[in-house]
Amino acid sequence: NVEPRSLQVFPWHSLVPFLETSQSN
Amino acid sequence: APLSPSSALPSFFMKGSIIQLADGELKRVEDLRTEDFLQSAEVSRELKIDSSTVERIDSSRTPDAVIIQFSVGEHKAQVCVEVLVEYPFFVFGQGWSSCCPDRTTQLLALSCAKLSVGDVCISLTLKSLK
Repeated sequence: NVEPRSLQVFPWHSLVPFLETSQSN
Repeated sequence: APLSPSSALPSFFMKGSIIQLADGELKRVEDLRTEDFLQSAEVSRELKIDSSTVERIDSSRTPDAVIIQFSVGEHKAQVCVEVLVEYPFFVFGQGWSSCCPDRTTQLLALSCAKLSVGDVCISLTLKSLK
């Protein structure tokens, strides 16, 4: 028997770096 | 100062990981396309996509790490990050790329291109930064 495993879901924004530039207009 | 690399890559880069886009659609990490990030950022109230061009890739004192200098956004702000050589970035129109694609594939099973100077990566910034 194979026990069902809970599926982990990750948000899209985890995958790309957050490069804060502290740039203001 | 560059950000310090973590000792291990996040598990969501592993091939087969399920990623939820902003509209709720689920995709595997290896199936993501540039449009998925752009469309998700459009829906987001807080985040927007920036273009970050790789300016330099230098070796690091930290083993198996590199220091990548990006030119970020329309103001070309210079940002350095220190990451493991296998850390994948998403290049516009190309997909996942890392400084050592063989190692990325070995560790994560994620197919990668070679990240090079001049590549334009997807990065995030806050929409409220005006």
